[in-house]
Amino acid sequence: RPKDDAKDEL
Amino acid sequence: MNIFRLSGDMTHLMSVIVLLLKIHTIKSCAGISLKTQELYALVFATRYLDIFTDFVSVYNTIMKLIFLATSFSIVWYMRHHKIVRRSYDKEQDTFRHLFLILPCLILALVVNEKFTFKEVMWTFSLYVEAVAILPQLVLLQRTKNIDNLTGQYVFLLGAYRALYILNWIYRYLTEKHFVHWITWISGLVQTLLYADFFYYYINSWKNNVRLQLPA
Repeated sequence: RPKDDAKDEL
Repeated sequence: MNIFRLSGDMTHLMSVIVLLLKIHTIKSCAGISLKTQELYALVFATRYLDIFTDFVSVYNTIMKLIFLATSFSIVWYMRHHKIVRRSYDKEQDTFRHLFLILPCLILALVVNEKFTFKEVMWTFSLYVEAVAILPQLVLLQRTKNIDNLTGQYVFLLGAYRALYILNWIYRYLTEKHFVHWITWISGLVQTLLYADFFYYYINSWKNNVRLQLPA
Protein backbone atom coordinates (compact mmCIF):
# COMPACT_ATOMS: atom_id res chain seq x y z
CA ARG A 1 0.00 0.00 0.00
CA PRO A 2 1.50 3.37 -0.89
CA LYS A 3 1.98 5.99 1.80
CA ASP A 4 -1.25 6.06 3.76
CA ASP A 5 -3.40 7.78 1.16
CA ALA A 6 -6.04 8.96 3.64
CA LYS A 7 -3.39 11.20 5.17
CA ASP A 8 -3.25 13.40 2.11
CA GLU A 9 -6.66 14.71 3.10
CA LEU A 10 -7.19 17.54 5.55
CA MET B 1 -7.40 15.81 -5.67
CA ASN B 2 -10.96 15.84 -7.00
CA ILE B 3 -13.67 18.46 -7.27
CA PHE B 4 -15.60 17.05 -4.30
CA ARG B 5 -12.59 17.25 -2.01
CA LEU B 6 -11.49 20.68 -3.25
CA SER B 7 -14.98 22.14 -2.84
CA GLY B 8 -15.19 20.39 0.53
CA ASP B 9 -11.98 22.06 1.69
CA MET B 10 -13.13 25.42 0.32
CA THR B 11 -16.49 25.08 2.09
CA HIS B 12 -14.68 24.20 5.30
CA LEU B 13 -12.42 27.22 4.83
CA MET B 14 -15.48 29.41 4.19
CA SER B 15 -17.08 28.21 7.44
CA VAL B 16 -14.11 29.34 9.55
CA ILE B 17 -13.80 32.61 7.61
CA VAL B 18 -17.53 33.34 8.18
CA LEU B 19 -17.04 32.68 11.88
CA LEU B 20 -13.89 34.78 12.18
CA LEU B 21 -15.55 37.61 10.23
CA LYS B 22 -18.56 37.50 12.53
CA ILE B 23 -16.40 37.62 15.64
CA HIS B 24 -13.90 40.14 14.28
CA THR B 25 -16.28 42.63 12.63
CA ILE B 26 -19.22 42.77 15.04
CA LYS B 27 -16.96 41.89 18.00
CA SER B 28 -19.52 39.37 19.19
CA CYS B 29 -19.63 35.60 19.59
CA ALA B 30 -23.26 35.39 20.67
CA GLY B 31 -24.71 32.04 19.79
CA ILE B 32 -21.32 30.44 19.24
CA SER B 33 -20.29 27.51 21.41
CA LEU B 34 -16.77 27.89 22.81
CA LYS B 35 -16.83 24.17 23.59
CA THR B 36 -17.24 23.32 19.91
CA GLN B 37 -14.45 25.74 18.97
CA GLU B 38 -12.14 24.18 21.55
CA LEU B 39 -12.95 20.73 20.18
CA TYR B 40 -12.06 21.91 16.68
CA ALA B 41 -8.76 23.34 17.89
CA LEU B 42 -8.09 19.95 19.49
CA VAL B 43 -9.02 18.19 16.23
CA PHE B 44 -6.49 20.18 14.20
CA ALA B 45 -3.80 20.01 16.89
CA THR B 46 -3.99 16.21 17.03
CA ARG B 47 -4.51 15.64 13.31
CA TYR B 48 -1.75 17.88 11.98
CA LEU B 49 1.08 16.63 14.20
CA ASP B 50 2.97 15.64 11.04
CA ILE B 51 2.65 19.04 9.40
CA PHE B 52 6.41 19.58 9.44
CA THR B 53 7.52 15.96 9.12
CA ASP B 54 5.39 14.51 6.30
CA PHE B 55 5.19 16.96 3.40
CA VAL B 56 2.18 16.15 1.16
CA SER B 57 1.83 19.33 -0.95
CA VAL B 58 2.02 23.10 -0.64
CA TYR B 59 -1.77 23.24 -0.69
CA ASN B 60 -1.99 20.69 2.12
CA THR B 61 0.50 22.50 4.32
CA ILE B 62 -1.03 25.94 3.77
CA MET B 63 -4.55 24.69 4.51
CA LYS B 64 -3.34 22.96 7.68
CA LEU B 65 -1.71 26.18 8.86
CA ILE B 66 -4.87 28.15 8.11
CA PHE B 67 -7.09 25.71 10.01
CA LEU B 68 -4.73 25.66 12.98
CA ALA B 69 -4.40 29.46 13.03
CA THR B 70 -8.15 30.16 12.64
CA SER B 71 -9.35 27.58 15.15
CA PHE B 72 -6.91 28.71 17.85
CA SER B 73 -7.53 32.39 17.20
CA ILE B 74 -11.30 31.86 17.49
CA VAL B 75 -10.78 30.18 20.86
CA TRP B 76 -8.45 33.02 21.90
CA TYR B 77 -11.00 35.66 20.82
CA MET B 78 -13.82 33.99 22.75
CA ARG B 79 -11.73 33.46 25.88
CA HIS B 80 -9.53 36.55 26.11
CA HIS B 81 -10.68 39.38 23.84
CA LYS B 82 -12.07 41.98 26.24
CA ILE B 83 -15.12 42.83 24.10
CA VAL B 84 -15.86 39.50 22.41
CA ARG B 85 -15.70 37.50 25.62
CA ARG B 86 -18.52 39.58 27.11
CA SER B 87 -20.92 38.21 24.49
CA TYR B 88 -20.01 34.61 25.21
CA ASP B 89 -23.01 32.80 26.64
CA LYS B 90 -21.25 30.67 29.26
CA GLU B 91 -24.45 29.94 31.21
CA GLN B 92 -25.97 28.26 28.17
CA ASP B 93 -22.81 26.74 26.68
CA THR B 94 -22.48 24.12 29.40
CA PHE B 95 -21.88 20.96 27.35
CA ARG B 96 -19.17 19.03 29.22
CA HIS B 97 -17.02 18.23 26.20
CA LEU B 98 -14.73 16.13 28.39
CA PHE B 99 -17.49 13.50 28.13
CA LEU B 100 -16.90 13.59 24.39
CA ILE B 101 -13.10 13.68 24.50
CA LEU B 102 -12.52 10.74 26.84
CA PRO B 103 -14.68 8.21 24.94
CA CYS B 104 -13.03 9.34 21.68
CA LEU B 105 -9.59 8.78 23.21
CA ILE B 106 -10.53 5.33 24.51
CA LEU B 107 -12.10 4.42 21.17
CA ALA B 108 -9.00 5.67 19.32
CA LEU B 109 -6.82 3.46 21.51
CA VAL B 110 -8.99 0.45 20.70
CA VAL B 111 -10.11 1.07 17.11
CA ASN B 112 -7.31 2.30 14.89
CA GLU B 113 -5.35 1.23 11.82
CA LYS B 114 -1.93 1.12 13.55
CA PHE B 115 -1.16 1.35 17.24
CA THR B 116 1.37 4.19 17.01
CA PHE B 117 1.19 7.55 18.75
CA LYS B 118 0.64 9.49 15.50
CA GLU B 119 -1.95 7.05 14.17
CA VAL B 120 -3.87 6.97 17.45
CA MET B 121 -3.80 10.80 17.63
CA TRP B 122 -4.96 11.01 14.01
CA THR B 123 -7.81 8.54 14.68
CA PHE B 124 -8.68 10.41 17.88
CA SER B 125 -8.95 13.63 15.84
CA LEU B 126 -11.40 11.91 13.46
CA TYR B 127 -13.64 10.79 16.32
CA VAL B 128 -13.52 14.19 18.03
CA GLU B 129 -14.37 15.95 14.76
CA ALA B 130 -17.38 13.68 14.35
CA VAL B 131 -18.92 14.90 17.63
CA ALA B 132 -17.39 18.39 17.84
CA ILE B 133 -20.56 20.09 16.57
CA LEU B 134 -22.74 18.69 19.39
CA PRO B 135 -22.17 21.52 21.90
CA GLN B 136 -22.99 24.02 19.13
CA LEU B 137 -26.20 22.20 18.17
CA VAL B 138 -27.22 21.98 21.83
CA LEU B 139 -26.56 25.71 22.24
CA LEU B 140 -28.64 26.49 19.15
CA GLN B 141 -31.52 24.45 20.55
CA ARG B 142 -31.31 26.31 23.85
CA THR B 143 -30.84 29.86 22.70
CA LYS B 144 -33.19 29.65 19.69
CA ASN B 145 -31.59 32.85 18.39
CA ILE B 146 -29.87 31.52 15.34
CA ASP B 147 -28.51 34.62 13.67
CA ASN B 148 -27.66 34.36 9.99
CA LEU B 149 -23.90 34.02 10.37
CA THR B 150 -24.16 31.24 12.95
CA GLY B 151 -26.67 29.41 10.74
CA GLN B 152 -24.39 29.81 7.73
CA TYR B 153 -21.41 28.62 9.79
CA VAL B 154 -23.13 25.36 10.81
CA PHE B 155 -24.55 24.88 7.33
CA LEU B 156 -21.12 25.26 5.68
CA LEU B 157 -19.56 22.86 8.19
CA GLY B 158 -22.18 20.23 7.36
CA ALA B 159 -21.81 20.85 3.63
CA TYR B 160 -18.03 20.37 3.84
CA ARG B 161 -18.52 16.97 5.43
CA ALA B 162 -21.18 15.94 2.92
CA LEU B 163 -18.80 16.89 0.07
CA TYR B 164 -16.08 14.79 1.71
CA ILE B 165 -18.37 11.76 1.58
CA LEU B 166 -18.75 12.31 -2.17
CA ASN B 167 -14.95 12.61 -2.32
CA TRP B 168 -14.54 9.21 -0.60
CA ILE B 169 -17.05 7.59 -2.96
CA TYR B 170 -15.17 9.07 -5.92
CA ARG B 171 -11.78 7.94 -4.57
CA TYR B 172 -13.10 4.47 -3.76
CA LEU B 173 -14.30 4.16 -7.37
CA THR B 174 -11.13 5.54 -8.93
CA GLU B 175 -8.36 4.38 -6.57
CA LYS B 176 -8.85 0.65 -6.12
CA HIS B 177 -7.12 0.32 -2.75
CA PHE B 178 -8.68 3.42 -1.20
CA VAL B 179 -10.59 1.79 1.68
CA HIS B 180 -10.67 3.61 5.04
CA TRP B 181 -13.54 2.39 7.17
CA ILE B 182 -12.60 4.45 10.22
CA THR B 183 -12.51 7.67 8.22
CA TRP B 184 -15.71 6.81 6.41
CA ILE B 185 -17.77 5.79 9.40
CA SER B 186 -16.74 8.73 11.61
CA GLY B 187 -17.32 11.09 8.65
CA LEU B 188 -20.76 9.58 8.06
CA VAL B 189 -21.73 9.88 11.74
CA GLN B 190 -20.60 13.51 11.67
CA THR B 191 -22.69 14.31 8.62
CA LEU B 192 -25.75 12.59 10.06
CA LEU B 193 -25.53 14.81 13.14
CA TYR B 194 -26.18 17.75 10.82
CA ALA B 195 -29.13 16.08 9.11
CA ASP B 196 -31.85 17.59 11.29
CA PHE B 197 -30.17 20.99 11.26
CA PHE B 198 -30.03 20.82 7.46
CA TYR B 199 -33.73 19.93 7.36
CA TYR B 200 -34.76 22.97 9.43
CA TYR B 201 -32.18 25.27 7.79
CA ILE B 202 -33.32 24.50 4.24
CA ASN B 203 -36.99 24.68 5.25
CA SER B 204 -36.53 28.08 6.87
CA TRP B 205 -34.63 29.23 3.80
CA LYS B 206 -37.37 27.93 1.43
CA ASN B 207 -40.23 29.43 3.44
CA ASN B 208 -38.11 32.49 3.98
CA VAL B 209 -38.76 32.43 7.70
CA ARG B 210 -36.36 32.78 10.60
CA LEU B 211 -34.62 29.50 11.36
CA GLN B 212 -36.31 27.95 14.41
CA LEU B 213 -35.14 24.60 15.77
CA PRO B 214 -37.82 22.55 17.54
CA ALA B 215 -37.70 22.43 21.33
